[in-house]
Amino acid sequence: IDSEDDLLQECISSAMPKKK
Amino acid sequence: PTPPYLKWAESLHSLLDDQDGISLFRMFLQQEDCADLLDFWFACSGFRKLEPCDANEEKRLKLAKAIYRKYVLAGGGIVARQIKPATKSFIKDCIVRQQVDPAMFDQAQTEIQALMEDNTYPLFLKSDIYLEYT
Repeated sequence: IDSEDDLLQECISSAMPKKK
Repeated sequence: PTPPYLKWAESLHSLLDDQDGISLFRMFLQQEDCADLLDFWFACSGFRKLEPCDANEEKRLKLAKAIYRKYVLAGGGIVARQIKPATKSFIKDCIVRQQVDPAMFDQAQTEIQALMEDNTYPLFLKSDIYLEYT
């Protein structure tokens, strides 16, 4: 379950805008 | 130059295109107990960015299942309550048939986005959190 959460978190972060 | 917080009021996309805007919007949504809407929206965008190729097929399937289990599966979550039954069935079918298309969450994301545009985003612009920030 942990790794599934990590995967989700990584996915969410990958879609966030980068620091300007 | 226009301060970022004024740009946030132009459209939901302007808000979601700015890290500070996202943080503040998330604080507001947490207060309203619906931060999952935002996480789901970004999870859909992140999923779409994962290119289908042999090397990450397993990862994409695992991720699709994770998104499905956490947000779409009926468990009383806000996202699950807002997505149309037909959209949920479509996503479930993709997973059962192991056909994870980059666009498989697009319709669900559109539905959640419409909810944010019509509801939580206008409320955010009138909220104490936003007004105090400005």
